[in-house]
Amino acid sequence: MRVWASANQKGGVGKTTTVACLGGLLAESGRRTLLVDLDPHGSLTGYLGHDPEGGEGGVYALFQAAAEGRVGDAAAGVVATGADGLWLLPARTALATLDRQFGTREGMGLVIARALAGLTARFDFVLIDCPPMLGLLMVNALAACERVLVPVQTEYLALQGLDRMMRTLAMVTRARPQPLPALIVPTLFDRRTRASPESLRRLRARYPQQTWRSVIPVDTRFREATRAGLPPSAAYPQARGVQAYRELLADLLGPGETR
Amino acid sequence: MRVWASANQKGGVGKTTTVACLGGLLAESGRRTLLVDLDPHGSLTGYLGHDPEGGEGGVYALFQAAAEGRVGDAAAGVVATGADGLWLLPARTALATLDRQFGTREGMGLVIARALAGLTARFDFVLIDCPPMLGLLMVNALAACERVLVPVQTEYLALQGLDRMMRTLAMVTRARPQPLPALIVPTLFDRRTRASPESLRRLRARYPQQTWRSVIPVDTRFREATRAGLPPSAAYPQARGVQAYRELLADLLGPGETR
Ligand SMILES: Nc1ncnc2c1ncn2[C@@H]1O[C@H](COP(=O)(O)OP(=O)(O)OP(=O)(O)O)[C@@H](O)[C@H]1O
Ligand SMILES: Nc1ncnc2c1ncn2[C@@H]1O[C@H](COP(=O)(O)OP(=O)(O)OP(=O)(O)O)[C@@H](O)[C@H]1O
Ligand SMILES: [Mg+2]
Ligand SMILES: [Mg+2]
Repeated sequence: MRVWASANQKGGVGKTTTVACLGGLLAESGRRTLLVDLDPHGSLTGYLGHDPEGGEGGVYALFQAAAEGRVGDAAAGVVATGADGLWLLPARTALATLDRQFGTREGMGLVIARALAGLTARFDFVLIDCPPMLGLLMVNALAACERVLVPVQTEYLALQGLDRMMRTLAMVTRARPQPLPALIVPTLFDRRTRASPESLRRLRARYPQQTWRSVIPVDTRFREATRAGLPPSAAYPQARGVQAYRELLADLLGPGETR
Repeated sequence: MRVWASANQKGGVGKTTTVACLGGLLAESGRRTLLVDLDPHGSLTGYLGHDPEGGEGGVYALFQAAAEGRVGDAAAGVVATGADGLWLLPARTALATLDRQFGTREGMGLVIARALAGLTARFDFVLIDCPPMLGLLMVNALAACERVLVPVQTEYLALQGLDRMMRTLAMVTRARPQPLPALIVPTLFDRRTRASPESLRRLRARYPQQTWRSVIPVDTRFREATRAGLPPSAAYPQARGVQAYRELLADLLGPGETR
């Protein structure tokens, strides 16, 4: 089972879109795929037709169990989505209180990693969506994954915050047994502006080894797809943006794995 | 002195852009204007040429003072920006630790309100930028302001999260002596998509009394303006997006105040 996270402290850069799109493509290629929503705002949960305010279970229950000294049952919280082979561990708005309740308590950084360990027989891939804030939830995602995708909007302000994000990753990586590879994914690339090509140049100059070789273009289909409640590739298979995510997935899977 | 906040738990909807643009327009019209950056990510601070990782002072020092039972000296933390009449109380990345440290402690929700009370002779307007997370920082902003602007991207997913934001506002409002008027500002309106006009219709139907009568259009000049480190109105005075914010400001000031 492979676990990837999509993280960036900057808001609105395409973290959720990246998880929804890659998740949809993985499921279409026959891989059993689980999406985990760690954002208290629950964008991914709402996108896939579930209510982040609703009932018990989901990710929050795992933290409640951990606070009582137990490992929660992740499988019990998994729900179906509208797409075959694609499942969801939904967020709850109550996740917003976690930092206040457990922020300084030992061992709360491994709740998600431990819960996912119980699912290795059931899923081939897990993609984790993060909130736009450095806190307990992002730390859990970074501790649970083997690779982190960092969507970065191709504009000037985004580059300033990225340095901090990359330093945060380096800090968290030091505490792990094995290094955590990070791939910067330039998103919302808009060739009509000066900002996009220029900030992409700066990005490649600053992080030559860690920036994806291509970009995800601005594509209005992504906004339309959220209406259908389906992953972008199911709603608009031929869209330019979806095609770019196919290329990204091919690069991430590497030459050995079949498409 | 009038205090407005720009808040929404959803990321990337134009909270910072709204504060930078309205702040620039207020300063140009001769009003002494202070921008307060409560986002640990420090987008506004970085935009206006200051480093959110740098030294002491700024907003964080106010919380440290409060933790020691004192009211901090906000004036000491105020820095200049590149625009005349526009000042900044910068963010620090250390703000990300506040919820963990002080989240459950009494009285930490009024730190900003108390600090701003000491600045009424110096400024005519204060605009507060919020992080995309419901926590101590947003609570402080809502307790300190007399009006809250809620930028909402005109797309489907944004509407789902908005209901929660509006319920949060209603909850916080109950604890205040006087009601907190909220104005929903439709942003990133893109007439080329189906999503924008349709979600705007839904927005107006759901919140007829609280949605601004017009919209802020998608305008690539906003991204370009961040490169110049100047408020959008100083970098691109004739831009469509800036013109829309002029209209918003005129409506917010009301017929009595001069433009
Ligand atoms: N390549 C793209 N082209 C056009 N629109 C996009 C693209 N990627 C994402 N979007 C749109 O931009 C908005 C922000 O994307 P998304 O919600 O995925 O960002 P996020 O980083 O997850 O935000 P948050 O910080 O709130 O979690 C959404 O409306 C989405 O539909
Ligand atoms: N009307 C607009 N047209 C085009 N681009 C815009 C518009 N408003 C904002 N943007 C761009 O969208 C991005 C997100 O805007 P901004 O950073 O202001 O959002 P935010 O809500 O403050 O994000 P965060 O949740 O990270 O604080 C920025 O790159 C900004 O330049
Ligand atoms: Mg998201
Ligand atoms: Mg912002």
